[in-house]
Amino acid sequence: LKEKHKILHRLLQNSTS
Amino acid sequence: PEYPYCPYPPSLLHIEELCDSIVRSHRDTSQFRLEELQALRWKLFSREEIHAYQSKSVDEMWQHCAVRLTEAVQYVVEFAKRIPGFRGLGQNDQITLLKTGSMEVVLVRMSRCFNTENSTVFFDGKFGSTELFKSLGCGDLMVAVFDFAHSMCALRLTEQQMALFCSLVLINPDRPCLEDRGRVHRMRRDLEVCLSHMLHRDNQESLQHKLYQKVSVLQSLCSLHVEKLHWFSQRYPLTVHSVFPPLYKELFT
Repeated sequence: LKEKHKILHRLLQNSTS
Repeated sequence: PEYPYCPYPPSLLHIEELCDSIVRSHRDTSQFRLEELQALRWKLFSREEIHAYQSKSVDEMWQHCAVRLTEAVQYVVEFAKRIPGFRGLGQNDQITLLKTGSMEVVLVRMSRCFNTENSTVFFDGKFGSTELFKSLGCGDLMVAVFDFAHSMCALRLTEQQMALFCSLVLINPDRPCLEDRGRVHRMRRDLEVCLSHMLHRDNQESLQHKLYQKVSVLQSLCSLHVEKLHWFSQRYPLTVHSVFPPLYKELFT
């Protein structure tokens, strides 16, 4: 899933602002 | 935020902390504040502006709405990240819950942007009715989405109740392909206790059944959205491929 959802994965990795 | 493990049933203190945390997360990740929406309630699109939207080509309008929808989804992703325990889930399960639930939460949140007095929704800075979206070529989906917003508004949820309901929509152990369903189930169980506690406190226990009924409507609206996207992408494959937001494509195609 991570491979198919790179943008979502990146958003999830970002720390919350 | 850490998810404090505790025995079941959770203590009153744990329930109240969880409720507060969800409400704060909802407030901090709402795209629009209620007071802001209230102040703009009667700022309607002019005839000329409506005509301009209706004169857009099908693919132009789809692209425009895909961008707006993607913005709304990004706020939902932030909301999810702030639900206690969400970031403790495996990455696969975080993605699964958002892939299946983000659009549902966007639809629930949309009811905050809806004026039932004239059936208009806040879009691009003003309020407009279904006629604004005519050029999308999916009138049945738009009518269904507006009907849903109407029925959500009829429940007159407080912001706190709305926050809890959004978390319940997202933390759904019935989604396919979850790796640690047990963990999602435990989170969900505590959120359900929170909602019951809140509704009991507000003397509105009858809302619980009405809210759970909304879940199946949400799922059918999302299926209809994917169906319409499929129809559109067959007619305009290049538009979807080259100009749609990548996040939208990841989630819905």
